[in-house]
Amino acid sequence: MPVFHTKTIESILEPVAQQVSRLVILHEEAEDGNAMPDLAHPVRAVKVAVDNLVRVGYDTINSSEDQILKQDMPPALSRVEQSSVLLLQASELLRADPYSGPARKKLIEGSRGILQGTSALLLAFDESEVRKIIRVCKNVLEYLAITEVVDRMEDLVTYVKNLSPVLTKMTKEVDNREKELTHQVHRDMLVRSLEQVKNYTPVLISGVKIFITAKQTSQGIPDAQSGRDYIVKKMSDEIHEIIRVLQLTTYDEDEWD
Amino acid sequence: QQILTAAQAIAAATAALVKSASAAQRELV
Repeated sequence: MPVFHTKTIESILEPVAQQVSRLVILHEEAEDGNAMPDLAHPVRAVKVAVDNLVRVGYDTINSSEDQILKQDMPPALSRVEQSSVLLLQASELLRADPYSGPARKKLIEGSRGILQGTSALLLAFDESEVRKIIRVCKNVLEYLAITEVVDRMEDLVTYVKNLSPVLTKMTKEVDNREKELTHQVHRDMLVRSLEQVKNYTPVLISGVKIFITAKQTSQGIPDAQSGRDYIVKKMSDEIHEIIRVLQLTTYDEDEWD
Repeated sequence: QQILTAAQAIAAATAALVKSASAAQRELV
């Protein structure tokens, strides 16, 4: 069962999560255990990586306009920083006493904290990336909302010219996101909704054309209008569904039964 | 993305550290 909801996060955290679980199990089974080796060197390597992550993290926060990201990232960075301090303390204690129980606890707590803090950080970053995709989806929704004002062929030309690039951008970004997800049910939902949006697009254009013709000839206007509105609603519903699924991070229990 | 590379580095360093610590314990289990 995948624990991480994107392939990128999974590839980064899965190996360290496995190592931490193994250490916890070994610690529980071995109690005081063997003498620990000198961990000063690997702890220093972690500290260097933590310092770099904190620097890059604050650069990301400062250059972002996403208020939620600005709010979510600092606690995750603090968690990682505090955890690296525990690792340093563990290393110092072990140097004095390779059998030190408190050192082992700090080692486990520190490595777990780094895993959890990095996970929270990646999740905050990922959610921010998802919000960018959602903004593109909302852009398409805004264009769909103004379909009703298109009542001349010249307007339709401009409308299609403006709608096409945002629709293409949305398709590309949702398509890329779908490929990033580890959860098959969510992937299938995105593929299905995106396919529906693609299928409805030419129907929408011809629906608007029919409405414009009806208006020019003053014949069948109500039917043409409801046909056009029906397609607009269908497309909007699918895009709302895409937005909903993009924000899901939990797993559908049924898939694992 | 810089943040992903930095997170990757921290994960790799932590995994290496924990692996060293586990290696010493494993002999006893």
